[in-house]
Formats: sequence, structure tokens, C-alpha cells
Amino acid sequence: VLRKGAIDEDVFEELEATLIQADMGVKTTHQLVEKMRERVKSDRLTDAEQLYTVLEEELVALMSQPSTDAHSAVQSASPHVALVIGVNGVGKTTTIAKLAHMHRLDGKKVVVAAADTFRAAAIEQLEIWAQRAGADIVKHKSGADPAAVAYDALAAAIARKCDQVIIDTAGRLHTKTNLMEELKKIKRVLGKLDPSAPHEVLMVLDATTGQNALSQARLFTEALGVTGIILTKLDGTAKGGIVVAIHQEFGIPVKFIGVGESLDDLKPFAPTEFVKALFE
Amino acid sequence: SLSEKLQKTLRNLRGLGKLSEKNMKDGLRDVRMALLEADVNYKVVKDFIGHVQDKALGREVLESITPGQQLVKVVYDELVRMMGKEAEPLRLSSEPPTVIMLIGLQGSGKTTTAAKLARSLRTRGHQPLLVAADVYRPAAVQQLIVLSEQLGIPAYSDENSNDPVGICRDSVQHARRSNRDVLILDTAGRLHINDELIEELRRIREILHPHEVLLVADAMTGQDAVNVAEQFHSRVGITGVILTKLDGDARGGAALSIKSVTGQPIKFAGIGEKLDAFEVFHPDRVASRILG
Ligand SMILES: Nc1nc2c(ncn2[C@@H]2O[C@H](COP(=O)(O)OP(=O)(O)OP(=O)(O)O)[C@@H](O)[C@H]2O)c(=O)[nH]1
Ligand SMILES: Nc1nc2c(ncn2[C@@H]2O[C@H](COP(=O)(O)OP(=O)(O)OP(=O)(O)O)[C@@H](O)[C@H]2O)c(=O)[nH]1
Ligand SMILES: [Mg+2]
Ligand SMILES: [Mg+2]
Repeated sequence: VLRKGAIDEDVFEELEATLIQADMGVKTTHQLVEKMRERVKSDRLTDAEQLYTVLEEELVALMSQPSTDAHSAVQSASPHVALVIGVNGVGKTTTIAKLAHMHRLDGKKVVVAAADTFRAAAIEQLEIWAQRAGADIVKHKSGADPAAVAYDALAAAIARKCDQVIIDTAGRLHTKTNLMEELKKIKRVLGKLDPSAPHEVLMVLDATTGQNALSQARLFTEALGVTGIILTKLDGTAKGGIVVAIHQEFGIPVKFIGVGESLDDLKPFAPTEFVKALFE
Repeated sequence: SLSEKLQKTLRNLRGLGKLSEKNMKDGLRDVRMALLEADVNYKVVKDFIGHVQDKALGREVLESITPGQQLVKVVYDELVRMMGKEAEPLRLSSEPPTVIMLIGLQGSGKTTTAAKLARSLRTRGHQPLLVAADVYRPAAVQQLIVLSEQLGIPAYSDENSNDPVGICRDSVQHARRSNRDVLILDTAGRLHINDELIEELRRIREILHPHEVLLVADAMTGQDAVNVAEQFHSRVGITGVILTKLDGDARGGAALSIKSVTGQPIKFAGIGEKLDAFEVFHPDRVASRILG
């Protein structure tokens, strides 16, 4: 990255190339580049290094904004219920294992719900992970109603006085109306046991995804109200810059990042580290 | 859509002589934005616009259609040409078993696609054998076995082995003994930058000499598609691509990025979760999608 020397048109072109290639998208990139042109004038910046420092500060501030949901009230709910959703193959099941593991390290009791009753060996996959993470699992037969599994999992967690319920759902494209209805039904059914549940609706997003992530965020949040994003596969070469565009447009914060395929490969989202990595 | 945008941008050019660098400049900027929004890689877009400009330059601005329509036609034709005008068939060996190896990033759809491919081959009179070579992902072998049972197509696995290379090697003997003429190897998802796992693929390739090594890639992949495709191709060597999840609303610009950086044909498209949601890749359909 062109970080030294005078600020000329080449620097802005390099900046645009970097942001676009980080999957920030045309709209967000143009907004940021325009903002930087203004800052060069208003702050009288003379060196490209200064420009990048200003931009990094701007991005960190953007990504650090707290979300609009009543976060603290929701955290104290017991059991705390997290509904995990997302399109096919992004890492939902593996991420749930990591979340369960994280809660277990805090000494919490965790129930995972095998509400993906559709995909081949989905229940078996979660069973193995639950065992490794030390979580209880509630499951029905393959083909069962996902809402019934979710309901039973919450009921069991209440009866066993567990701290966390994490619900695994089948991957689905956000454009499939009937599958989105299935998610809404899960949410409604949880509300019967606890009107405040689910306390979190976590959308799992693959860092290699491009602009389609905006459509995913839009439709999942319209259907259910997404409270946070978990950005997976950041151990690859993709930058995941689309979360900046998602934050701009929908105000949805990134809560965690996935950096590998093992139980401890989950980290809380750190805006400064994330922004630094964008420019590496 | 790009057509509508270009109609506006170039409306003053109608019947105004030839398309020149100057009068096309704004139109080309619209095309560039549309391609970037469609997830075509930044550098690929740069090259592509260069090609379009060369093709369009000097053309008479016809009276019969608008300059916008004319430019869209050049872009569309160039997209289709670059993504491989006609479908390229699967390479089958004259000495069975044909070996087809599926590789790619985690979650791209390899296991599901392996089953779809097996089903499609059986429809065309072949006797495929699915090989469960993913020993890492929990219940991955089980996933392939369940799919194979749904189809009534045999699957080879070895629950006592944690060596994917050995499993693949042994599957060849098994195919011969049971008269299966096509082997479909389902491998574990891996990062293009994981040296150890890339080396594992190279070893499988060395021992089995697959007739096809197909990169299974997600249609919603963004700018990173070039890095992934470039690495898998230079380090393992691919002979073709299968683009999955085209049943969503991703514009699919990754198709152009992958084709342009590897030069290998996109052979098939995954268009759903069911095992019959599989078809030959149509570059013209993806070209229209990319243009929006
Ligand atoms: N490298 C890497 N791989 C990951 C990460 N998270 C998940 N994976 C892998 O991605 C693949 C898909 O993960 P799953 O957990 O099955 O994804 P899913 O969203 O539940 O998939 P469906 O239920 O089929 O929609 C697996 O091979 C995981 O090991 C991550 O952070 N990094
Ligand atoms: N909608 C849709 N979903 C698909 C398509 N192909 C695969 N899937 C889904 O994508 C998810 C991941 O598919 P898998 O076959 O497990 O992917 P994989 O590449 O084998 O994953 P790893 O082995 O973990 O790397 C599953 O939920 C599949 O049902 C497709 O064409 N369309
Ligand atoms: Mg899953
Ligand atoms: Mg697989």
C-alpha cells in the first residue's frame, strides 16, 4: 500500500483500489474517498501516511459504534437465547460449537438446539461438536419441525436452569420466502416460552462474501431483526470489508470473528485490529 | 440496470458518428461501476474495460439502436466470450475409471455437488462411485453416505483411516472390483494458503492422475475470488470450475474473475440444495446477471 510521500491523485486511486478489493463496495468506498479528500483540505494533510492514519481512525470509530439494541438488559436474561442464522455453508454450526465452548470456559451451562432438521448429517455434526464443547444437545429426528426443536431446547434449558441456549438452523438463501417464514416461526415459538426470546439473532457471514452480504443483511434483518454479525473465515485472505457497508446501511455490529476450524478459533470483534488488517 | 443507466449517460450520442474514447468515457465508467457492484475483481474489471473499449472504438453509432444499447451489446458479448461461449463437457477417460476430484474452500458446496455430479452421471448411463475423503470435518463422511443412500449410488469410505491420500488411492481398486467407471473424490474444504493441506491435494493428484480437478466455488464470493482461484490453480492445478448457490441473488461476478485468472472453463452450476439442482453452466445467463 502506497503509504509515503505527497498526496496526489495516485494515492486516491490506490486508496480506492484497496477499499474495493477489501469488499467495501463502490458506494462505501466513494463515500470514504470523498471524506478523505475533504480531510486532506480541512486538516491540511501533506503526507499519504497521515491520510491513512485519519482513515483508520475514521473506520475504527465507525465500527466501534454501539448497536441500537438494548444490549445490557438482554444479557441478563436467563437462559440467554441466541438464534443463529445465515446462508448455506458460512459456518453456523461450527461457530455455535465455538460459542458453546467460550461459554463453558466461563463456567456456564449450555444447551444447543439441533434445529437444522433438513441437511444430511446436520444433527450428527452438531452432536459431535456439542460433545467436544461440553454442551447439552436437544435434537429430534431428521425432518422434524425446527420450531419444535427450538421450543424443546428452551424448555429444557429453563427446566435444567441452564445459562445459554444456542439454536442452530439450516443454511438458507435469504431469497427463499418459505424458508424465511420457517425462521419467523422459530422466533414466534420461542416467544411463547419467553416473550423476550430470542435475545440475540446472530447472522453468520462468510468473510469471502462480496456485495451479496448486503442483500443477506437486508432480508434477514427485515424478517427477524439481526442483533449482531459473526464474520467467519477471516483466517483466509478475504478482508470482510462488507461489514463496514452493512454497518453504514443497517447499523448492525460485528460481535465475533471466526479465524479457523477449531473450538477456540473465535475472537470478540476488535475494530482496531480489523481496520489494521484491511490495509495490510 | 446497466442498460437503463447507459441509455441516460449516452443519450446524446445517437447517430452522432463513431464511438470514440472521449464520448465513451462516461459510459465505460457506468460499466465499470456495474461490474464492481457485481463482485467482478477490481483488476479483472480494469482489463475487461480495456477489451470493451478496443471492441467498441470506431464503431459507427447506429441510427437503429441507442449508443447505450450498442455499448451494452459489446459488453454483454465480451462477457459471454470471456466466460466461455459454449459449455465444455466433462473429460471422461477412455480407460475407466475416470477420476474427478472436487476441491475448494470450506463450505463452498463440494460434498453436495459430489452427490449431484454422481446423480447426473448416472442419468447419462455411468456407474459412479462417491469417495468420502474428508476425514476432518465432523460427520463429513456421514453426510456423503446419507446423500449416496438417498440416490442409491455407492460410496466408498474407510472409518479406520485418517489418511485422505490413502482413502483416495484405495478407492481406485474398489472402483475396479465393483465395476464403477467414474470416481468422484469429495475432499475436505481448505484454505488456498494452507500449505500442508494444499500439499495433500497435490499428493492425491500425483497418485491418482485425475482427469478432472474441479474447483467448487461459491457464486457469492467477492474480490477474494481471484486469490483463491489463482492459488488453487497454480499450486494444485485445476481443469474446470463448478459455481454453486446460483439460485440466490448474488450477481456472480466471481465467475468472470475466476475464469479470467485461471483460463479454465466453468463447467457446471449448482442451483439449489436438492440433488437434482445441477446444470451445465450457461455463460449467457451469468452475463445477464452480472450486468443486472
Ligand atoms: N477456515 C475457516 N473455516 C471455517 C470457519 N468457520 C467455519 N469453517 C468451516 O466452514 C465449513 C462449513 O461450516 P459449517 O459450520 O458446516 O457451516 P454451516 O453454516 O453450518 O453450513 P450449513 O448448515 O450447511 O448451511 C466447515 O468446513 C467449517 O470447518 C472459520 O472461521 N475459518
Ligand atoms: N442454495 C444452495 N445451497 C447449496 C448449493 N450447493 C450446496 N449448497 C448448500 O451449501 C451448504 C454447504 O454445502 P457442503 O456440500 O456441505 O459444502 P462443502 O464444500 O462440502 O463444505 P466443507 O466440506 O465443510 O468444505 C449446504 O447447506 C448445502 O446444502 C446450491 O447450489 N444452492
Ligand atoms: Mg450447519
Ligand atoms: Mg464437504
